[in-house]
Amino acid sequence: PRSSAGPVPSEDLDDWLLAEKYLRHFYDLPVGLQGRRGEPSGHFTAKIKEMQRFFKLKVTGNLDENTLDLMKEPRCGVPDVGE
Amino acid sequence: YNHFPRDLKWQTNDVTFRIVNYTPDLEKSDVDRAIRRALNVWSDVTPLTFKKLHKGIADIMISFGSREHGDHNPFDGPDGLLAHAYPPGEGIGGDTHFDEDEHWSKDSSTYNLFIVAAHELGHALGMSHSTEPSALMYPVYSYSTGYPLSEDDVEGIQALYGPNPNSRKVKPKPDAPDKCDPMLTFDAATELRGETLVFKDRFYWRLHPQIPEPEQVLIKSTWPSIPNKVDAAYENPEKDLVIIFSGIKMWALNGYNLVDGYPKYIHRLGLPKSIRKIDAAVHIGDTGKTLLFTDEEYWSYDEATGTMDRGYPRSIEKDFPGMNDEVDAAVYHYGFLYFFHEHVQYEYSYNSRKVMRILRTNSILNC
Repeated sequence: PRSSAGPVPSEDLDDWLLAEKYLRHFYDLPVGLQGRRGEPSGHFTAKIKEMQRFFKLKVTGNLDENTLDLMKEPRCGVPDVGE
Repeated sequence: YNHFPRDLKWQTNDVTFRIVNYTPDLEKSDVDRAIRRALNVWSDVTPLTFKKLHKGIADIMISFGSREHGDHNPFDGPDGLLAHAYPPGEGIGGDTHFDEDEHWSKDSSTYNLFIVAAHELGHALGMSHSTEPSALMYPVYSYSTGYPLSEDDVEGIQALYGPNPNSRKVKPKPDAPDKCDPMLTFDAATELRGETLVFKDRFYWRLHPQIPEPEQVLIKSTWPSIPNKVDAAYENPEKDLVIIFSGIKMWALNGYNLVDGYPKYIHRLGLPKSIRKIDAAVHIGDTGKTLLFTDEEYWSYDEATGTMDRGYPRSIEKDFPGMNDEVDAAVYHYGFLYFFHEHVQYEYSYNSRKVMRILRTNSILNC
């Protein structure tokens, strides 16, 4: 298994940044560092769960394949929650 | 459905709109028509009326722009964010913006302007996003024909404005099928490169061996040119093709891409013209034969020679003892045929020629 201390492979990093941007735009994820794949912040995990609940995905809090697939779908720019 | 916080809505039923600029992707008249049709979708089911202004400030200002376009809420280039709109209110309230970096169309070829506009204008009237995949207010884009509002959308907008006092009853589109409905029946099922696809109404579930939870997807959001109703489907792994049957036509998929030259008529396989629909199809890798089920009979198609085997059709009941006499869908896994008929699934051993287990149809969907 890949050590979490090692450099994050670029595709993981891209996915991570995509997810952060998505959650910030649509789920009001607070600005600021949110940890990284393997060591996500509590906020990040909570927002992933909120998005998975909204889209009726399995609520794992992990950035799994189904969740990432959905984040890459073309969509409306209006947030899914809150103001 | 959801509304915006504080149930924001227009305080009058007579709302004004203005199309401030136009996309070069479409004729101006096509844009006018798409926007008018999109507004009609909502006025059909409420007392709302929409008056078009050609200058000055309207409640709903409609425009096309890319990247940062004046509201500090930038678009992101092609795909991704397609458009956005603001809830009812003064100033920017109700305004609706489309991303000019998308290609806008009036069919399924790229992003259909009418469908996106109907969604965005839902926001401009006070609707937020729905969690119902079949709802127009679902956040993810999907192409579909026919009346765009689902029951969920109609209930949501009427909770804000009430029904249209003199409307002919519109028939909302049906909601998404519930995978754990004990009475669930399948339209079709097939393998696709190690995944299993199960078709029902306008949707399919995508089952991945390592992911317990199936993903429900609109057929049109993956294959806009395939009909909303699939009768049968099978995979020929040797050719890396999936064949989809609907009515008397068939389409070929290579992965998630449509193969050129399709659709073709099913009679090209050697079926008589009297056959108007295939109920189920399954490829038996061990024999190279594809079985096609029609009513109480089935045919055997030899993939290598591209011809129908002689001596067919034969009776399903006679050749598959213990099975029902009709089949809705079928898949083949490691020597077992899985037949689905109504809400029952039969696990049939191809070698010992008998039914080994009888399960509920949706046990395959982790229910």
